[in-house]
Amino acid sequence: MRKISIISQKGGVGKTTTSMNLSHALMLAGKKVLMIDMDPQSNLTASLGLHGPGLTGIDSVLLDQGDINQYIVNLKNGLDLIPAGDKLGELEFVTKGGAERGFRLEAALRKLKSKYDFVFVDCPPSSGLLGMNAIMATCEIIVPVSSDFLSMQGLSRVLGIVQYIEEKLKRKNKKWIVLTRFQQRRRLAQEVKEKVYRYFPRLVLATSIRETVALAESPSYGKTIFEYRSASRGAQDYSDLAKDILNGERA
Amino acid sequence: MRKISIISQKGGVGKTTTSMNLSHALMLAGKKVLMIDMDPQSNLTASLGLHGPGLTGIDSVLLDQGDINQYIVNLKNGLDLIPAGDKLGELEFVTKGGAERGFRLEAALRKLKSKYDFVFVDCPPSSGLLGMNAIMATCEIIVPVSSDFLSMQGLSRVLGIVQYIEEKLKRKNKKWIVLTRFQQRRRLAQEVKEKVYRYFPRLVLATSIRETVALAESPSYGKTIFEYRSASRGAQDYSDLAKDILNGERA
Ligand SMILES: Nc1ncnc2c1ncn2[C@@H]1O[C@H](COP(=O)(O)OP(=O)(O)OP(=O)(O)O)[C@@H](O)[C@H]1O
Ligand SMILES: Nc1ncnc2c1ncn2[C@@H]1O[C@H](COP(=O)(O)OP(=O)(O)OP(=O)(O)O)[C@@H](O)[C@H]1O
Ligand SMILES: [Mg+2]
Ligand SMILES: [Mg+2]
Repeated sequence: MRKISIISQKGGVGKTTTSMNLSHALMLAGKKVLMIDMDPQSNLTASLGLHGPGLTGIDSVLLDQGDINQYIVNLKNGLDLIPAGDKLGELEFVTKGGAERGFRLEAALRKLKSKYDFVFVDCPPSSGLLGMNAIMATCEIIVPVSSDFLSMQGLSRVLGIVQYIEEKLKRKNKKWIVLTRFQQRRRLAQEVKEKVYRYFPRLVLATSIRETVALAESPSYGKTIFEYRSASRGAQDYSDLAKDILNGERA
Repeated sequence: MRKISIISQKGGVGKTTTSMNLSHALMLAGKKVLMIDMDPQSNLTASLGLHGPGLTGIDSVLLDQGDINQYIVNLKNGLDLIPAGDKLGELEFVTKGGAERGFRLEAALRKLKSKYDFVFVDCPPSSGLLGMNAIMATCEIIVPVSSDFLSMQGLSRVLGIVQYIEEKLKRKNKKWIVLTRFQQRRRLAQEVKEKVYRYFPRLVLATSIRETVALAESPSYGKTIFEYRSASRGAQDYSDLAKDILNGERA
């Protein structure tokens, strides 16, 4: 079971877009995939069409020791989701419990009954306890980098944090970088791509996800790109990215 | 002195881009402006060309009761900045102090010696103590909404939070919405614009900021759009937005 966090401290770089579409692409490639929404904003949950007050999910697991298996929502054959839940934001303010608070998701994942090939954890754009739980619970991280200066800054920062955690806890996470919202004709996008390839050659995944309006539209229908427009370039890019992940494919 | 927070829980909607460029536009219109970087990611600080470890700023004011006047960096005649500082992220984890922790920025602003026409507070994409301090310290908020589904969701959420605070503390903040990263030809952008105008007619500012690559490029040079490309559409849009703010101009 490959457990992967989608992490970046920069906002709006495509963490949620990648979580939902890469997961569905892997399911279409025959894999059994679980997505977990670790963002109190519930963007992943809403993007997949689940709304409404009183929604519960990973918040009950992390705050009230709920059984993780009770909160799995089956979306399709081979694609499941654990929603964020309305109370997830409270985890950041839990003061009792010391270091254990950072390992609650890891403990919960060990109790999963179903055999998944992939577990993806969509993270919020911040570095508190939620992101910490995701890093501790997974063995791989994907950092989406959108093609601009501040996103590049965020990349160095998050890799630094992960490295610090790895040294402190003597553990190694596999790291991947994916270029997102890529606009071929923008010089800035080409400059960022070239810099990322130069500084992190062994981490960059071969496929860049191009900026295409269908990827921005599909969440408003509660659909992934494959449900919304399966012949689009966005669907093609995420299918190719899934192959990269399956092959451990670097650029 | 108009004190304005730039707030949204959605990442990457243009809070920082708006903070730096609207501030500079107002200074060019003859106003004396102070920007405060309340994001531990220091994006505003870096976008204006200030880098380097050991940078101190509003973190020292909020965590160590530093004198706010000591941390003002004068960028131009009429345009000042208080950097975030490396330790700003620690504020979210301060547990001693109860409700007072949410009012530290407000207390600090009262000690400002210089007479500013505008104070802008750039906020992180989250709703913890940093955002709380910004809301308490300012009398107006601007919520940038980029032209997509998740950004619209974030808008309702943040307006709900601000309303809740207003009821609890019996105070009224003036609220403004600005459409950002607007792409005329995208149907989704037109749909979001039309929805925002319909649901919040008295809050939307007349000028939408168009998506233009120069706005994404200028931070990599440590420059605002006016320093980088003063004849660009991005500069025009932020100049027009400054006029809207000066006139209390709604759409
Ligand atoms: N390749 C793309 N083409 C077009 N639009 C995109 C693409 N990737 C993401 N978007 C849009 O950009 C916005 C930000 O993307 P997304 O919400 O996935 O980023 P995020 O990193 O999860 O943001 P946050 O930090 O708020 O969690 C969304 O409206 C999304 O639909
Ligand atoms: N109108 C625009 N045209 C082109 N690019 C833009 C525009 N507005 C913002 N951008 C770019 O989009 C990215 C996100 O913008 P910005 O960092 O200002 O958003 P933010 O809301 O402050 O993000 P965060 O939530 O991470 O603080 C940046 O790289 C910025 O340069
Ligand atoms: Mg997200
Ligand atoms: Mg910002």
